[in-house]
Amino acid sequence: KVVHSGPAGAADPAVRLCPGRVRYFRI
Amino acid sequence: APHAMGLGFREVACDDPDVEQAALAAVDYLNQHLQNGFRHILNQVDKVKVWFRRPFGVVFELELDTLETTCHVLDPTPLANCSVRQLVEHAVEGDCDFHVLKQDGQFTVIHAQCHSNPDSAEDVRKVCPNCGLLTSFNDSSVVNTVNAALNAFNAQNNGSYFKLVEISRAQNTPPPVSTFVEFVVAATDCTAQGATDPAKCNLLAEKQYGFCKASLVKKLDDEELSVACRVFQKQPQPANPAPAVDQAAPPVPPANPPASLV
Repeated sequence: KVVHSGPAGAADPAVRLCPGRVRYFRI
Repeated sequence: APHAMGLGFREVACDDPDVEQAALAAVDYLNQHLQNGFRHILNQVDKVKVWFRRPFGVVFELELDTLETTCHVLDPTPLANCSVRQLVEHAVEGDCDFHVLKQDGQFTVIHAQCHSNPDSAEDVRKVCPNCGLLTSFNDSSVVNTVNAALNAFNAQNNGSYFKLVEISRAQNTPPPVSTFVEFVVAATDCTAQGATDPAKCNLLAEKQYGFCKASLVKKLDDEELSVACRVFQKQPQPANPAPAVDQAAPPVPPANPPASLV
């Protein structure tokens, strides 16, 4: 029985390490 | 995080708690070593590399983005109570590179280099077409406003004569031009009423600074001066003044930490 998998196992989107969160605002 | 084996450093998330602690220690160091102007607050960790140090400890190589607050470096107000200079006030951001050593749970800054830039006039205009823009300290309207405000403050004051120490900030609004200034003064050994020749008045050995805000607003056929100063507690004489964070000269790198650390 052929199981049609979805698209080739989409890799977890790389966790974006940087830049970090903006605490106030960006100029 | 991918172990960047062979590169000698590890990449971690910029919002990692340890990175945040290192960044806060770095900004504290910056504020303790700024010689003039306003204190800064951490806005964003742009980049971080973690280098392993032999025999122990790690060095955080940080690129930080800071924002200027409204507290002058001489103002004893806790940083947490200082407001961030808003975009409509013509904000100023800092870009800093730090190396922070973490060892035995302690964070120590071993390299610091920062420079600051005001927001562009166009960006301020976008959020506020009629707000003041930062202007040069030797602009004639700035010099006139500071002198008039200092004279007015000393005239109202029946204690020491205060001298100008630093112009910290100056803005002009679009016509009718009004000028807003912030400057630092210090008490001298003259009395405010008796200072006939200010050049002969010397700052007190036990420094007493004040921070003033003043404006000279042009009216139809008149101009209105207002000035408000906060005088800080006297400062004990420093045993040896703290080294400045020299934003201009390249800091002395401690023997290229990444290489030696690797």
